Amino acid sequence: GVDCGAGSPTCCRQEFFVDFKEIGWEDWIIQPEGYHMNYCSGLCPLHMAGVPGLAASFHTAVLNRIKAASAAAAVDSCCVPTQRRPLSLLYYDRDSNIVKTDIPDMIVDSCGCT
Amino acid sequence: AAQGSWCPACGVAALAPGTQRDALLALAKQSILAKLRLPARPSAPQPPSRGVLLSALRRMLPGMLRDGRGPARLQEYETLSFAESGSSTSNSARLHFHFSQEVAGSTEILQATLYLFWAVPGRGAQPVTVRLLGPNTTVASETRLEVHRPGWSTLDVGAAVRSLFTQETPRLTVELEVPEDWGSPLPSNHSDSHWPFVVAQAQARRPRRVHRR
Repeated sequence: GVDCGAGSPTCCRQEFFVDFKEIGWEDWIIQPEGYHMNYCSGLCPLHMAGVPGLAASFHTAVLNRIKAASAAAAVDSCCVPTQRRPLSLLYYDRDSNIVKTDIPDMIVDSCGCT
Repeated sequence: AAQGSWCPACGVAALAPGTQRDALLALAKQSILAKLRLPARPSAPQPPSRGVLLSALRRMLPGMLRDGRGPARLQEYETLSFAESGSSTSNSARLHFHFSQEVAGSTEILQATLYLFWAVPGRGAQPVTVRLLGPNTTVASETRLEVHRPGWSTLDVGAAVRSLFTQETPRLTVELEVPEDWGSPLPSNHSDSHWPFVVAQAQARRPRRVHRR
């Protein structure tokens, strides 16, 4: 996957960090100090469809064949996460219990074109 | 996403920088609260004292409430709940442990352990009684222990907590009774590092399988 640079138009991972102190959540979220809510943005022109995105998936292979045979039949390709990992949270619930949980697929590590 | 955009993130790119940041912060809050099944952020918590917390962390199973346990297939919750003292007599005391409905409503309990410290005065084996009380304070279970020296003991309360999780406001009530000459079975205040606590491990309920016809 590609990390977004200045003004890169094609599909990339845009880093975005949410500081819990900035949004006033540092009193009930013990750890971590913030959340990397990275997201995918940018264009997926036809020649990038399936790169590196879900190229491994059967559907993408089929779509590529359709595109090759007839550009008119092509469908839009979207910039989506290709690798994600959990967000591990330690927080106080409303009874002041200390709760730890790992929320799956919350942090985007890389993006690609479908 | 902005109306009509064909990509989930395309709308964000079209916003002005300031609005974009506000939108993303709002999305982050919404996303975390939704995943924790919380209607809103919990109001100002009452953190336990440092001594109480360190003592509890030291007693737990190694690795609990710690990072790096690796992603599990189903979202897991580990909850550390400190006792809230209830009614008491000269040699008995009731404790309440509250669990959040958000976690209770959508998870199944894997295990739950009650940690109790006995400050045994004198020598020799001394009998103590631990009762788990049902919602209408009837005795759901009674355990008699022989305590030989000051120290911690644990009690499996998994079944009791599991039965709680079907209630609107899950609350575990425990009654401790010790020999008359001990005095109260509880430390004198909440910030004592021997304050009782429960550690529960829960897992998100498996999504019910939808059978294709």
